[in-house]
Amino acid sequence: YDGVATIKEMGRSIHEIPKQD
Amino acid sequence: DSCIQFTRHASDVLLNLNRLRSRDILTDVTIVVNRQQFRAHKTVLMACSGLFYSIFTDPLKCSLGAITLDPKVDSDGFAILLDFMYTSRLTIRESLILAIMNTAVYLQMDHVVDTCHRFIKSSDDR
Repeated sequence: YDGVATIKEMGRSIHEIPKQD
Repeated sequence: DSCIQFTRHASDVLLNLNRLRSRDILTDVTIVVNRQQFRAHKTVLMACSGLFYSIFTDPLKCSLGAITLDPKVDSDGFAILLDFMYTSRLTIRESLILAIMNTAVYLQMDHVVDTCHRFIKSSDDR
């Protein structure tokens, strides 16, 4: 966004749903 | 003010949606293509395809549990495009490129059509 300092987070953002239970 | 941008959030969400699809969790429609059946999420289909957007924004069709595509649609081409919707990766096989492109035309996925055109042209140039 204009005028907003943006910090980049390169890591995972959310949990990972497993392939199977 | 500042904000933190999680750069891989979109791909993380897409990965989870694909996991939900592979486990048939909250999938809400079956797409029938030449007797083959594909389970999927309407929201993902309509986010990626103009045809599905038209179908699922139609009040008379949005609650359908199954959609049968034109029998001329190639099921292998559809499978590749469905995988693309959930992964952002388009598997290109020389033998299937025309089927993929024709299916993308049918599904109104214009950007994929353009990309297929460019791929075919670059193959011809080589």
